[in-house]
Amino acid sequence: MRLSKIKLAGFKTFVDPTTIPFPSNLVCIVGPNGCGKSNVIDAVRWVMGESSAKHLRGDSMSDVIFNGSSTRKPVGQASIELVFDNSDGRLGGEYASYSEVAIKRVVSREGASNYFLNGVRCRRRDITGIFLGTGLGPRSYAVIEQGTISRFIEAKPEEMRLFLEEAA
Amino acid sequence: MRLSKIKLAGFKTFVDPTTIPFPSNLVCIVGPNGCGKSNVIDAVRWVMGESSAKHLRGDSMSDVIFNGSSTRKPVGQASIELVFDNSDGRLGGEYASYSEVAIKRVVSREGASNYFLNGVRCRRRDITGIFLGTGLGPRSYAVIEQGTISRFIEAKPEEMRLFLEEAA
Amino acid sequence: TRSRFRDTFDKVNRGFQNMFPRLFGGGKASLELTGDDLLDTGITVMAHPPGKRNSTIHLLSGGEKALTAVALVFAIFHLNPAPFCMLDEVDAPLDDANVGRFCALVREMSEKTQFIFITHNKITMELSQQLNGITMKEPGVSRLVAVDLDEAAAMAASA
Amino acid sequence: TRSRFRDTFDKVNRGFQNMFPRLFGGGKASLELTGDDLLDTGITVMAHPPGKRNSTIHLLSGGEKALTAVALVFAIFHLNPAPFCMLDEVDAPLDDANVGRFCALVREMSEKTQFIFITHNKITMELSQQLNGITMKEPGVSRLVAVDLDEAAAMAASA
Ligand SMILES: Nc1ncnc2c1ncn2[C@@H]1O[C@H](COP(=O)(O)OP(=O)(O)OP(=O)(O)O)[C@@H](O)[C@H]1O
Ligand SMILES: Nc1ncnc2c1ncn2[C@@H]1O[C@H](COP(=O)(O)OP(=O)(O)OP(=O)(O)O)[C@@H](O)[C@H]1O
Ligand SMILES: [Mg+2]
Ligand SMILES: [Mg+2]
Repeated sequence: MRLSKIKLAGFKTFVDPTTIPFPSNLVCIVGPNGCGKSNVIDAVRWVMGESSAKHLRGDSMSDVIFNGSSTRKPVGQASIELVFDNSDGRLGGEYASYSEVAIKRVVSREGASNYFLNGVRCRRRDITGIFLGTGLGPRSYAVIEQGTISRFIEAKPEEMRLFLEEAA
Repeated sequence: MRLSKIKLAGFKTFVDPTTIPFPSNLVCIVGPNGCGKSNVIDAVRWVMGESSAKHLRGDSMSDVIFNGSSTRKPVGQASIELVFDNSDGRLGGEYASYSEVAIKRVVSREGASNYFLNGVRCRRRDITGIFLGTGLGPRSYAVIEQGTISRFIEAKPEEMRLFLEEAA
Repeated sequence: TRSRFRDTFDKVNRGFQNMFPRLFGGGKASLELTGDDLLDTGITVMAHPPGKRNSTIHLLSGGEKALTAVALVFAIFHLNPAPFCMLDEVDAPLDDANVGRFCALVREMSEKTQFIFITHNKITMELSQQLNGITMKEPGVSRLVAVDLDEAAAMAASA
Repeated sequence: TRSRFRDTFDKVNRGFQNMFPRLFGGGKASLELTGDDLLDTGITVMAHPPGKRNSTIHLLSGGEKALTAVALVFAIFHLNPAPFCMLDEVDAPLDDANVGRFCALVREMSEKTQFIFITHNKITMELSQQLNGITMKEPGVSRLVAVDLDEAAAMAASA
């Protein structure tokens, strides 16, 4: 199972619909300061169920919706879709037979989020459920945010234990 | 007034007496990871009166004393001396007439620190007193430790106020 | 489930002891249990870069800490390999020699795990098989551009 | 005393409004008072990189935050110029264009203030008039070596 692309629209600085391809196992994202690279990481954690605005560098959950620039007006909703290549059937349970699995999250300024699995509406629980046991999730060790790598070894002994237990 | 050199001995990885010259207003310190660059910054803050082991990345104040390597035994004391060129007489009070001002701190494993001003023993108060009003000090805005620059703007409004008042 | 914890701990510890010297070009590291009861003991990290005897993790330099943490994260991938790994400028504090060893390890692990990484470092950019450039030709608006290595290096050079 | 605080705030704010666009190549920033009483009001930072309207400091990117903080610290130097300024890898999160503007400002300020800086970035190394190399030829022991620019770049490249 690998990530084949991410589709962003109205999310932070990605106001226009944008698809970022991940065609291989070694993909690099580059660009100047402030261009939107870390916003892609935030998008991945958000669609996997991140529910804390502070963890998305915002004050409220509507801070993920594009709130304007010097030439554009704010928009009313944000949507992110992760498309996985599941041809190895690694994503478990009832979805093992799907060769492509797409999870999507949409939010409008009023606040309620809608989740979709292969285009069909579902609950947040279904999304977090699908990743159970794969090591993925909104705060997983598999997604290292900017400036946080050293925290893994600075944790207190009890926290380090919890961290290992979650990863198992 | 400018810093003309720093003399280190027995301090962290600088076990052998070492003098680092600062002959101009643009001096760069380079070297591979772990070679001792940030230890020089710790040395400057320590001799200016830093009294918290945690702020020197240690567990106790004796962590500033060289505690051995694969080929060397630990030593019993650490000493740092900052030598200032004060030919412009900027360092105030009774020292204005000195063209060179040297402040030194020595500590042994038992823990008591001794401070020296131009070779004459003095108290910690005399060292912090000499820097009053110059903007320098163990936690001054003039010394930015590794990885801490962004904290200046992430501070809470009350902390930001305190920070500005101290700098004045 | 003491035995489950023990099993997890041993696996990650073995992975950590293996990854650390490969990233540092020597030295050794390990995980230690702080208590006797497997049900509530904590875990501490011991790390000795080559030639050093330092006692605590806090004395490590900025680059040494980042590299030790990468060794631990990669050890966890050994225990439970997630489908992808996203890294946001983890190479920023590293000198070129450590970046080189980091890239070599990522290249090897990419046979089993997909790596998606953000970097300003030209050595790390060369590791990639695909480069995605993001620009803001229109201020405040992100747009994807295809780039090659020279363009990517230039991008990191211009705002 | 109210008037002293007001005076300090105004001076630093003016310095900050001046430094920010020089470091970012445009945009604007300022300090704002959170309360009405000068004796206990707090201070917040507003920053708009070129083309952006973002509301809070927290939404800024890693590089934008570091550069905004540098603008604030340099503004304080305008208020009370300390004899020297020591910077430990503040350029690590910056792309090359921002490093260039940072170096230009440091060069200008070095007429009045002494700068001592640690960096792995070759562009920043070129700013210096004197390069001090630190090595550990003997593992665990720091030693000073004189280096020129090419050697310094090589040093950052080898452990
Ligand atoms: N909801 C939003 N609407 C518009 N712009 C936003 C929104 N949220 C964040 N931003 C902008 O996104 C930018 C930050 O982007 P990001 O953190 O992805 O940069 P980056 O490419 O990672 O840069 P760096 O190399 O400095 O880390 C900020 O300038 C911020 O103003
Ligand atoms: N008291 C001590 N005795 C011996 N070694 C020490 C002592 N205190 C710290 N060290 C060693 O100093 C090293 C850290 O040095 P320092 O932080 O100055 O590195 P650096 O050159 O800044 O590296 P980086 O580029 O990664 O930031 C650590 O490896 C640590 O073990
Ligand atoms: Mg970023
Ligand atoms: Mg350092």
